[in-house]
Amino acid sequence: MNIFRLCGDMSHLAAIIILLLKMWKTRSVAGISGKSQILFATVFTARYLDLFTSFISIYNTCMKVFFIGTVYFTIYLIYMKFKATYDSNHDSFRVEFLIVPVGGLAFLVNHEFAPLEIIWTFSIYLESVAILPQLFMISKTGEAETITSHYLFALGSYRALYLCNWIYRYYAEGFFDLIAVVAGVVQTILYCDFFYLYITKVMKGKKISLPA
Amino acid sequence: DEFVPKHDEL
Repeated sequence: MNIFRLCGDMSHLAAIIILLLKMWKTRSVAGISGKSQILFATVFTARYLDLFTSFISIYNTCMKVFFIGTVYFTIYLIYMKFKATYDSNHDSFRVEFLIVPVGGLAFLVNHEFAPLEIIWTFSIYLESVAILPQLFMISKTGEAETITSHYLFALGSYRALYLCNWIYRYYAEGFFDLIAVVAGVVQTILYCDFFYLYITKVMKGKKISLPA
Repeated sequence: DEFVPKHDEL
């Protein structure tokens, strides 16, 4: 463990907590893409299959349980508890256009042609594009609530911090995982446009409103 | 055979 990865995990944790607080306090899921949350649930389920087979640390296990638990709770809030506030008209990204290519790529490009490894690779590739339905929804509604912007900033920062973690681990431990790094770079690049809006607007107390 | 990194990250 290193400071970059710890900050990355804390940023990821913060994002999930911000999202849950937004939903619970406002009792509304307006502006939140249920499809992205379903993709994140798929990512965590696929990646944490080894939750019961390989023990790494108490921290690792607790975080995995927390991530899986909260993402399914988020889906429950969106599609059941606060269903009336879910904006399905604007959450119209065709996720099959993500899952099929990502699934195919996981079969073709992986570290080892073994079931668990391919599923892990699928989760890495899927995570890099899982935020697209959410960003697409914001571009369609033309705006994002400030709390949603904080959620996205924390979520985008987590993988950017992981890039720093991989640089550190390469020089400190000789650890290098090309698949995770390439997917992490793609994932972070997808947030760049949003990061720009966040820093130029939200940091100055304005709301994010895209030219619709 | 190629080293398969043990996935110790979240």
